[in-house]
Amino acid sequence: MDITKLRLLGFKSFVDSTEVEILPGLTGIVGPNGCGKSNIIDAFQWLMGESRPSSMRASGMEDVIFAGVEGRSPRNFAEVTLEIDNSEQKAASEFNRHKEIEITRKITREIGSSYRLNGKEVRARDVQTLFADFSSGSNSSSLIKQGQIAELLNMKPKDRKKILEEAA
Amino acid sequence: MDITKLRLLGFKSFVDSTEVEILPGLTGIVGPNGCGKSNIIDAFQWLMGESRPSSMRASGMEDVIFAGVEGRSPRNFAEVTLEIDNSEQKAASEFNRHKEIEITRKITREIGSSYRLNGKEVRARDVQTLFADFSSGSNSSSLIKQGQIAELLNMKPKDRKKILEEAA
Amino acid sequence: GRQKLTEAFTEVNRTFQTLFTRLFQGGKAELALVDSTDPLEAGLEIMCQPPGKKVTTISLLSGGEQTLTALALIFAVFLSNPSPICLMDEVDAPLDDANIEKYCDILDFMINETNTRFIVITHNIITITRMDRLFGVTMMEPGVSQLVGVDLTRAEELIN
Amino acid sequence: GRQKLTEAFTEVNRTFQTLFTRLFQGGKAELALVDSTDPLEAGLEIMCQPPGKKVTTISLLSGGEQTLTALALIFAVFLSNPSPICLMDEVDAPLDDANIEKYCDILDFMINETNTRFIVITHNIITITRMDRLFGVTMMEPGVSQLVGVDLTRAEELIN
Ligand SMILES: Nc1ncnc2c1ncn2[C@@H]1O[C@H](COP(=O)(O)OP(=O)(O)OP(=O)(O)O)[C@@H](O)[C@H]1O
Ligand SMILES: Nc1ncnc2c1ncn2[C@@H]1O[C@H](COP(=O)(O)OP(=O)(O)OP(=O)(O)O)[C@@H](O)[C@H]1O
Ligand SMILES: [Mg+2]
Ligand SMILES: [Mg+2]
Repeated sequence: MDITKLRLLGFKSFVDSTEVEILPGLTGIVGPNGCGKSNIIDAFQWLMGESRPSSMRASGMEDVIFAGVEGRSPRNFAEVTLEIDNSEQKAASEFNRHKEIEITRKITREIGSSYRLNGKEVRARDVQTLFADFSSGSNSSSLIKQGQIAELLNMKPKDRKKILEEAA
Repeated sequence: MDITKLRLLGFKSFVDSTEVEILPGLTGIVGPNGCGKSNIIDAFQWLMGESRPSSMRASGMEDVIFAGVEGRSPRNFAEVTLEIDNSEQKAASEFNRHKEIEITRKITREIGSSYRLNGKEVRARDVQTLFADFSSGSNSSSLIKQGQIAELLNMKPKDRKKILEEAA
Repeated sequence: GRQKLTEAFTEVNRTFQTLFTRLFQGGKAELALVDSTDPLEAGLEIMCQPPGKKVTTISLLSGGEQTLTALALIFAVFLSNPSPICLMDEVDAPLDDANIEKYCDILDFMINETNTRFIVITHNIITITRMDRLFGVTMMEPGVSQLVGVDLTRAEELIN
Repeated sequence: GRQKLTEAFTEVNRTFQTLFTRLFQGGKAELALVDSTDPLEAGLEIMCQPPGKKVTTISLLSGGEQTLTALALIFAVFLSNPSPICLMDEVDAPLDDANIEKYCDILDFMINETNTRFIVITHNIITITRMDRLFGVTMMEPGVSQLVGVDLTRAEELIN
């Protein structure tokens, strides 16, 4: 599986549709404080099935929907889409028949979240199975959020061991 | 009161006698990772009466004594001295007769810590009175250790209020 | 206790608001006592509004915005009772270049307001050029720290 | 569960030791299960010896040394089961210039070992020049984020 594109619409500060192309190798993201860099990481984690508002730096999950600023009205929904190239057919079994996989998570105010895989509605659990290898939980080795290393260093040995569970 | 000099001997990685001259304005300290910059801050905090090994990044207080490396044998004691210019006589009352104040804290393996003020032995409580305005505790606004801001940001509102107590 | 804490809160809150607006060059912020009507039991919340954004609590800001806000609070407490010395260990690490300059502007402001002498540990080249003098710490002998003077003009060479 | 955890521990420990020595260009380190003989109950301790120094636990190292050691551990776990993407948000903030280069060397090593695509958020000019491509995020309109392409040669101009 290769991840090829991330698309945000109405997610946090990305009110307009934004495409992040993901190519092999190292892609750097730069910009001033508060411009929205960490919001891109939040979008990945949210799409992969994150259900705790606290790890989205939010008090309720609807806080990920664009809240409005001077000159721009608040949005009613937020949507994040990930495009995956599965031509080598390495995805988990029930998804392997697709050469291209497009996963979308959408949250609408007062209605809640829904997931779509290539246009068809699926459950949160199905998406979490697809991403089982990605492990995007808070102790994940493939998603290191801002300040997470300092947290790991301050952990007691018993809590620190949780990081090994991903490898087990 | 003006702080004019800090001297370390056998304190952590500063095995040889080292003088840090402190002049008015901004004094920068630079150097590679692990070279000993934060150890200078620890020396200040220790001299002002710190009694918890954990805030010295140590498991026991004797860990502040130079532990030895290849080619240098461990030391038996550590000593930190602070020179204060009190010519404007603004120190707390019982110390005000001195124009120059020299405070030394020394720790010797298996014997413990002792304090000296201008050569005469004093108690830890006396030193803490002299530095009452400096407040060098863990929530102090005049001593911001590495990683402390991240800790303050992760605190619950009830704990965060402790920072106000210094001002009260 | 209660009277003193309320007075301290009011004074620190006033200074905090001034420093926040100076650091962010606009916007506004304020401290709030929450979770109890009794100041001794209450917690301290920090409400912030960077320029052009909505009001939120400090936890919804970005990493750099949080650091700048925390510095405004710490310095507000410091200014309520300035001590002769202030030591800071790599507090500028999360800041971008523009905010590093603002952090140094506030240090200059504090130097003018008080007689305090500052010791600033940093890896940031912009902060280095704003210092009055520099010390380098090295380990020529592994495990043994030595202090050396660093010529400020050499630091200038580092960045040009 | 016990068998799996012990196997994972042994594999991660081996990779961790290799990465630590590569990052520190010498020295040695190892993981240890402490506080209980039962792996399911035990805690994870990290023993480290940077080159030229004595062995200590990770908590006695400096800020930058701790970050480098934590990265060796995180990447060791990652390599035990590499995922198609890896995202890092300003993990290089506490590192000095020499260690930034070593961090980037390890990223290059991981690119060669796996098919993983990396997204690296940074403020550090050295890390920027080691990227294959760059995106900038700006808020031309206050509060509204926009993604723009950044020409890598322009980044080179930034530092020369
Ligand atoms: N639901 C939302 N609607 C609108 N804006 C939001 C929303 N949630 C967060 N934001 C904005 O996003 C900003 C934070 O962005 P982010 O944390 O990504 O910054 P950053 O680029 O990572 O900065 P730093 O370099 O300081 O870490 C906040 O200042 C906030 O204004
Ligand atoms: N008692 C001791 N005896 C000898 N060396 C010690 C002692 N205590 C600490 N050290 C050494 O001091 C080093 C840490 O120094 P310090 O934390 O001051 O580094 P630093 O310059 O702040 O680095 P960074 O930029 O990474 O924060 C450790 O690597 C350790 O080897
Ligand atoms: Mg960020
Ligand atoms: Mg340090």
